[in-house]
Amino acid sequence: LSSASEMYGTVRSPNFPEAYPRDTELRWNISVPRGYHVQLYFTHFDLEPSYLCEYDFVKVEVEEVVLGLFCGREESDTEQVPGMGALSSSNNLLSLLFHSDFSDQENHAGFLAHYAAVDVDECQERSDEEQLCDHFCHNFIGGYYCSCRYGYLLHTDNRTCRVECSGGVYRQRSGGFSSVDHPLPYPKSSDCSYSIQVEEGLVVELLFNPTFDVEDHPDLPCPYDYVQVIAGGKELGRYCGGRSPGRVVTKSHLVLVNFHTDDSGDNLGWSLTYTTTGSQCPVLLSPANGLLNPIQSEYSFRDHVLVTCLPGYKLRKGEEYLDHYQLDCQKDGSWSSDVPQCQMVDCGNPEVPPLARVVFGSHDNSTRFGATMQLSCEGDAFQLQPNITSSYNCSEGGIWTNSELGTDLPTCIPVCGLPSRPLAQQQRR
Amino acid sequence: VVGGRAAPPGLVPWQVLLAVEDASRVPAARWFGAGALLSERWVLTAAHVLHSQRRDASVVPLETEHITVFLGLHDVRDKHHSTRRSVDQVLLHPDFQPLNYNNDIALLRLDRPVRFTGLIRPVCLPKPHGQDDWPTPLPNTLGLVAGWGISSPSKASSGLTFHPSLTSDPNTTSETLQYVKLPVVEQAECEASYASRSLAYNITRNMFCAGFYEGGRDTCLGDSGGAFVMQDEGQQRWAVFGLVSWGGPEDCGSQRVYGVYTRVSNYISWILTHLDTD
Repeated sequence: LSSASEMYGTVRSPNFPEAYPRDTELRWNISVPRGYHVQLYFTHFDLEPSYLCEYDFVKVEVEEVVLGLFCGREESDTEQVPGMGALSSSNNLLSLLFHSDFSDQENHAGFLAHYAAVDVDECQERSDEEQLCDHFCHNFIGGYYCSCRYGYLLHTDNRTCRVECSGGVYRQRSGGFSSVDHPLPYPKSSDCSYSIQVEEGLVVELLFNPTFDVEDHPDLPCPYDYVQVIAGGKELGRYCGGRSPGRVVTKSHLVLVNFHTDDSGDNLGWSLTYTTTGSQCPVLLSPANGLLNPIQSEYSFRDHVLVTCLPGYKLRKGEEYLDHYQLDCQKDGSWSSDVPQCQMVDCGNPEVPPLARVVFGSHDNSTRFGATMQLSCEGDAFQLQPNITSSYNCSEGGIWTNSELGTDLPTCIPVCGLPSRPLAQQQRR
Repeated sequence: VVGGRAAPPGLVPWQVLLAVEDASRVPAARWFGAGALLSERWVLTAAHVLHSQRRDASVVPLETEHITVFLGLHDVRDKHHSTRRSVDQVLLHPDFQPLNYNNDIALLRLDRPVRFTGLIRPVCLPKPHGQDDWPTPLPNTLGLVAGWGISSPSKASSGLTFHPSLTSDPNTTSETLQYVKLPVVEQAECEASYASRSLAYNITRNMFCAGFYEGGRDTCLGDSGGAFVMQDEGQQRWAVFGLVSWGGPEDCGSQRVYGVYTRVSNYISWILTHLDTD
């Protein structure tokens, strides 16, 4: 038994080129570094021929797989000689066995062979199913390495390409996401997490779209790849296969969707949309002479409704009069307040400038929306400044308004040169 | 006012009393004059009432703190019941000539607005000279003047007649507001009456005379700055055409000694310039 581990070398039969001895068996185990295979070729071959090489022979093997069994000097129907062709091992090992039996009728010379380590192109040798690399394979002398498409990271297995896909947080009330590259095959060897965090008071509902393809196993529940939904600290489900989970009701405002993939498979992944619904508040009725906005058939948490009044009316909230008021649907399904009522605007008694007097337009001296009043000065010695003639109206804003002065009030000023006591008339003489 | 009548309260509601003290004089002097209320803040009067008596030729107004304005006053004994204001601005006419009283007109701005009542009201201004809606006083038309000045010619101090506003001796002045109606004198007669005297008086176009040839009715010391008002025929409103300015050295109300008044219609634009900026 001989071993050879050089990158190249020679193997010859005993006594070559003299006749080889009888009853001899020699084995050469040739090994070269990984990444190479052994190429062997014979430059001389002359062994005693026999039917199916029963007497003397050379056997070339790779890990007990026979690459060739040779004897004789020339090819025949039942015997083979190595010829000029080279024999290649499928890996970095090759074993050569020389056997001679008890007779050597014609003093055959044996064989002389050379071997050499030849680089293996691992990238080319594998079939598509046995791809060494997930994305790209690069051969070099004595080995190979893998690389990934942009955006992917080479997994520690140096073969598959994974992605960093954790940490996504979705805070909108609705949205959606999918496995990476969906509907193209998803990355291998990855753990993705998608977190939905909406306000307390809302609950999340997931809807997986019909196109769903996650690697599964016919007998075991999701041993390879799976989509995991966790809500409220509990796992709601672990999904794989070709059938969409459809609607998943979480009853929580915090939902985590994890997607685990192993280092194999070529599946298309999944996508989902999510919606949130809040606690339902009772339907509101508009106040008399008022409006609600928006008007909906149902209201849920976080919905707002703005209450306003028709022109000439104002909302009364306690002792306050307001132009508008907002009601909020709360997380417990109640409104933040009752609907305030609309009351007709009352301008109140006008501020009367000194020396002025007011005459209301209606018999009941109404000061409510639409009422009118006229200002004038007491006596002839005073006049309004500015000298307006139009009346004031109680405007929808609750303020007395004049078309000429707006909300300003005139003042009463004396007319110049007018005594309050007239000069006595003189008598004609 | 000589030969006048007591003015009932409210007859002349623009009439104001000016109490003045001049500490620059030696000894310090006190006197009073009159003025006419134009608006909530402004009073029209004669410049000589507010002219500080300095010994050089420059015209210096009195310090504002030396002037007090009484409004709505009828009886000078009731000053404490009347509306009182201080002054924050004294505007003598820039061309006032103390030697001949040419341009004898001034404005006072009250430190805060006054509220108009039946006793406190403004007087109108005439149209500017040359616009004949409100003509400058035509000869022989009657005007009305009021004041708390000397009412008896025999009590007048002849030594001060050239400065009719200087004294405030309670023994010679009226306690209640007096008024008198006086006709406007032809300008030629006015000039002639003063030209015949030994002293050379200069009657300018900024002055007019009012009074009676025979005397008896006149304004006098203490009436200075008061308004010579005339009534508009159409609207029955009174406008200030003159300001009591000066008179001859004789007793007030003497024969052919007309009172001389500042012709206000010559100064309308000057007045409005200051009122408009307020």
